Amino acid sequence: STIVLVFEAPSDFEFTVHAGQKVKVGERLGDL
Amino acid sequence: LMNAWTETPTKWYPLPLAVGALLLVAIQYRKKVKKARLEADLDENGMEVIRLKGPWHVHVIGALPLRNMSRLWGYVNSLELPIWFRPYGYRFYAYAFGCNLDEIEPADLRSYPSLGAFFYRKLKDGARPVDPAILVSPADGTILHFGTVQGMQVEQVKGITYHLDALLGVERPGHAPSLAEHGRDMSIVDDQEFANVNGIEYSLEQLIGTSSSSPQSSGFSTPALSSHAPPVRPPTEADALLAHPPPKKYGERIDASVVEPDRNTVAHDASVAREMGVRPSMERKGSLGARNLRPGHSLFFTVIYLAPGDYHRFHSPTAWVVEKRRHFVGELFSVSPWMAKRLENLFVLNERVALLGRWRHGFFGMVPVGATNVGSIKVNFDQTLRTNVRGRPPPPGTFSEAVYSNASPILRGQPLNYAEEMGGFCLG
Repeated sequence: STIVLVFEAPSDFEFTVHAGQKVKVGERLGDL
Repeated sequence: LMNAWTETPTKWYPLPLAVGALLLVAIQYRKKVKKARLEADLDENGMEVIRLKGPWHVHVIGALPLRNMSRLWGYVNSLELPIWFRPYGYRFYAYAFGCNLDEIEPADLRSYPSLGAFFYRKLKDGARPVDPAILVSPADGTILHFGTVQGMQVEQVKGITYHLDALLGVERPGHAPSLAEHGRDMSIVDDQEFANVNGIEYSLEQLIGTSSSSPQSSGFSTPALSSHAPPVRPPTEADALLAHPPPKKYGERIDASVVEPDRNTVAHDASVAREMGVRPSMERKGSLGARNLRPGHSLFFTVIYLAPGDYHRFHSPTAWVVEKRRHFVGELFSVSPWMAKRLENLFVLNERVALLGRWRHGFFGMVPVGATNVGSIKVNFDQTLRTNVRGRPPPPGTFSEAVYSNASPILRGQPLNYAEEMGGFCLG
């Protein structure tokens, strides 16, 4: 299964992950 | 060969014009066919018609009865296993798919009656510390892809895109007002008849005016009646509608929560709104706030793939308010990275539940997408949602919608905090 997030954010929002990275609930995905 | 090449006389003569003309016609015709094929992909609203596109094996998989296979898989995994077998079976599954048995709750493997129950296991409290960032992962899994939405096109994987409207659905003009709107028409609730018709002993006016009890999770609670009896008038058609709502047609909005607030809830939600930094949404930006972004804002997306061995409940990725959900009954292709790289439109063909709302920075959407082995999607605050039900799926892009406006009148939606459990994926 898959979860797709689509969201509006200030343009300086940055993802702190990379494709292929394993993540767990609550881990940082991105920040301003 | 040399003689033939050197001695054969070259004879020049004009090509008949017809051949040139035929060539032009052929080129024109090919262009027209190509354009017609592109046009055919657009429906009357100019939206791209979602079709199965990809290499031949994708079409072979598309011909399989995926939904029936998924339901059979779910049925088999709902069968109760003998108690003595459960530890061995679940340990084998954990070994094969890399599950971490130390963090599950309850830890005793015999307490899971079936593989389906084990698949929908919970985690121990504290097993997932929450990062203070504004966006955290909603699930255990692998980041398949992420980036910025350019021109309403979302990238499935490098090079393959689909339209955001196809993923989230488009507001349709002239939508039938939902029961919730009828239900909130104060003129029909200040009426003893309405109360009787609905088997309750008070009207909403009395609830808001007198009671201090908190609402039950389903239906109405029955606080003490206020002293004055409201004027009685013959039941209207709206009372009858509320008493016996018509069967839901596909695509019609239903209200997933009929809990009416009382004063405490309203005050509590106002404080939650301040805490979450979410504006009480009086202005209805429509579900696709994605269209009218605030200046200096962009639209981002990220795709997280949950492998069979991952913990399959999903949590809230931030503090946000879910205003509505759109359930798209679709196919149940595998969503593995292998398939995502080959099957275009995978996430807009599959069964999915688009949860739409807003957070402190504007529009926010979260879309759990089902797959062959996990066709069922549960949302804790939406008991009316049923996924992967029997029957032919309607054309891609049609959805049934539920609004959560009654969950909280101040926030006009279901408020969720960081890492709050929202629901999950079940086998079959």
